[in-house]
This record gives sequence, C-alpha cells and structure tokens, in this order.
Amino acid sequence: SAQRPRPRVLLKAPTLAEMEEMNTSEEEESP
Amino acid sequence: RQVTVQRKEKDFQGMLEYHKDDEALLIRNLVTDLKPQMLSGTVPCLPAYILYMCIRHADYVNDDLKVHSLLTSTINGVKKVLKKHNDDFEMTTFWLSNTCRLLHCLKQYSGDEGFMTQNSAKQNEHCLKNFDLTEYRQVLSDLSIQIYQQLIKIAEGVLQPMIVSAMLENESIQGLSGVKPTGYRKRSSSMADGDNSYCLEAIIRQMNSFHTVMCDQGLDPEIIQQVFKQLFYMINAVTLNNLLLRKEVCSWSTGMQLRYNISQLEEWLRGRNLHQSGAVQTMEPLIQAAQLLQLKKKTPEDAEAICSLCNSLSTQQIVKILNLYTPLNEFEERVTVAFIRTIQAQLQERNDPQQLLLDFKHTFPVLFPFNPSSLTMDSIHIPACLNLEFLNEV
Repeated sequence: SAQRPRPRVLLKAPTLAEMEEMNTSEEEESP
Repeated sequence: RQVTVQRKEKDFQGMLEYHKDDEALLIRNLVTDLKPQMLSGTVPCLPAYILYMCIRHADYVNDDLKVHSLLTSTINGVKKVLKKHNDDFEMTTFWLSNTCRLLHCLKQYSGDEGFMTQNSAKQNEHCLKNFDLTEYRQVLSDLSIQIYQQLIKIAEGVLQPMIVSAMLENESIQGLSGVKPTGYRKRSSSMADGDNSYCLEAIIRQMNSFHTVMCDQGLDPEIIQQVFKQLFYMINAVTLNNLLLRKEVCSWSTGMQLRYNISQLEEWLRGRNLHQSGAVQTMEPLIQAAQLLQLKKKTPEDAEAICSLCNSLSTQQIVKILNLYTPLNEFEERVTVAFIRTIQAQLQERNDPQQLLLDFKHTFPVLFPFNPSSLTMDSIHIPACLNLEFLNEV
C-alpha cells in the first residue's frame, strides 16, 4: 500500500529587510 | 578531508553535497564573482539549478541549519552583486533570471501538488523530503521584485535621454521638414554640449539589445513582456508630457511623424512576438494625441469626432493640445476659442483626473507566474570553469 508522505517541517525565514539588517550588523562586527 | 569529485553518473540523483566550510567558496564562485559570460553555451539559469541541488542534498540529510545558511548566504550574495553592478543591465538580468528560476524550483519541487502537474515521474523523485520552504519562497519573490525594479531603472536610464528627440524631433518622413511650423527648432540641437539627438532607430536598436540579453539569460517570457510594457509606458509618458509643454511640436506634421514612429514601435513589438504584452495599450494616449494633431478642428462634427476618439486623453490634455496647436502656414487656421468651448462642453460630464502631465515614473506591479522547467536535475552538467570541484554529485 502507498505510504502517505511525511509532512514537511516549515523552515522559518527572516524577511528580506531583516536579512539585510543581520548582514549589515555582521559586516560591522567584522574588522 | 578528501575533496576528490565522485563521478558516478549512472547513480547521480541530482543532489550536490558540500562541506559546510565550503559554503563561502560556493557563494563566491557561483554568485559574487561569477560573470554571466562564463556561462555562455550552458543551460540558462545554471546557478539556480546548482543551488537547488545543494539545497536538496541538505534537505535530504535533514540539515535545517545548512538549508537556512545556504539560502541566507545566497540571498545576501545576490544582493551584494546587484549593489556592485547597479547599472549593468546584463548582470541584473542574469540575477533576475536566476532568482526567479530558484523560486520556480522551490515551487516545482516543493511537494505541493499544485506545482507538480507538469512534472515527469523523474522530477517528482527530486522533490524536497523534509522541509517546507514557503517562507524562503516569499523572500525570493521579494528579492525578485527588487531586482526587477533595478532592471527597469537601468533600462529607463538608458532610454530616457533618447525619447524626445527620437519621437518628436527627428524627421524620418521625407518632405516633412518643409511643412514645419514657423519658429520650429530642435531643442536638442541647440544644446551647447554638442548634438544629443537620436533617431527612432537608436531606440529600436537599444530595445533589440535589451531583448537579446533577456532572452539569452533565459528570463521568463512573461517578465520580458512586463519589462517592455513598462518601457513603452515611459516612452508614451515622456513624449506626451513634452508635447503638452511645447507649442512648436503641436502641429500636423509632428502628428504625422509621431504616428509613423508609433507604428514602427508596434511593428517592432510584433517582430519580437511582444504584441500581447500590453505595451501598445500603454501608448494609447500618445496615439490619440498624434491623431488629434491630424484631425480637422473646425465644425461641431469635428468636435464630436475628437471627443469620441480621444477617450484616453483627459479633457485638460485635449484642450491644452488644441490651445498649443500651431498652424503650418498662413492657409491653415488656428483652432478657434469657440471650437475649444464646444469640446469642453461636450466633455464636461467626464470625471477626468486633474493633473495635466503623466507620471512617467509610474510603475506597473510586476507578476512572476510559475514557470516549471522540463530539465531534470540529474542531466545538469557543471562546467569546470565554475571551479566547483568541491561539490560532490550524489
């Protein structure tokens, strides 16, 4: 009998703006 | 750590494995340092397929942190490259095309049946097993909108300086120069810094160039259509605004030249199979303005014909063109005040917008319709020039 596929886990993503903020702060932290 | 590439092609399941420490190198070689020319002759949107195959392996081994990290680095890498090349039409097209393709892949292989209707059995085997990337699809969609806006800005910046001289000032119809109203002077040729005039052919050459780049980079046809609809709207708005402000171009002969130029642009759209894009419809106000310059403007019947024809021009715009209309010679009469009053009376029930000029910066909302690919992941070859030997085919 065909097995029902396991439900996939939703990966939470930051918004594009949040991603940019994180990226900017990382760049500022690095020398 | 062993970095030998394993090539077991018959067993290749369309996944690419890499060590976490190589993620930065992957993004550098595949995104930030990549030149679109390096990929000429390969399948369009190769970086998007490679990235999907990497995501798929991270999904396959149930490594959510690796998926998060790769998608975040990819998105930041694309943003960085776009910032660096913010006036490069080809580079911007390349990343719009790839970002949309990655978005299409995340839908096509999501496991959501609504996106799987055109998949082959083999493609269905290449769906994600563990993770739902719906939220990342939203981020990629937002990024695609940003890239599209950058692309339009670049194209508009190239075309805008050509529009007035090509559409209103250049005379390509033989013999028309003899029937210009007195006092007509080309503005662009009177500029101190040399001859800035362009002919319509220059606009068409430039649009050919844009179109070729977008097709070569595998940009979705629906997006190409939207780019040209937007560019044609700007040509319409800039030309009409100039016409509404310059007495010497409001003449029968400019109307004739303008109608000819618009027909050349329509012909170009047909030749490039873009006539269904809605681009011609955005030119309707300008088409009507050209006709208005050529119509008779004397009797009540003429007034009625103008009112029924010019339904894409506002009352204010029609009246302004009639007021500015300049007779060609002493045999042609000016438009009378009585005629303009008749027009105003006939149009008073219209609920027209109050502003005279068009907003030439207006942008139509962009849509990215789902466009699944018939390619299967296991058929994709990674060229050596990408320096991605550290990716293992699984």
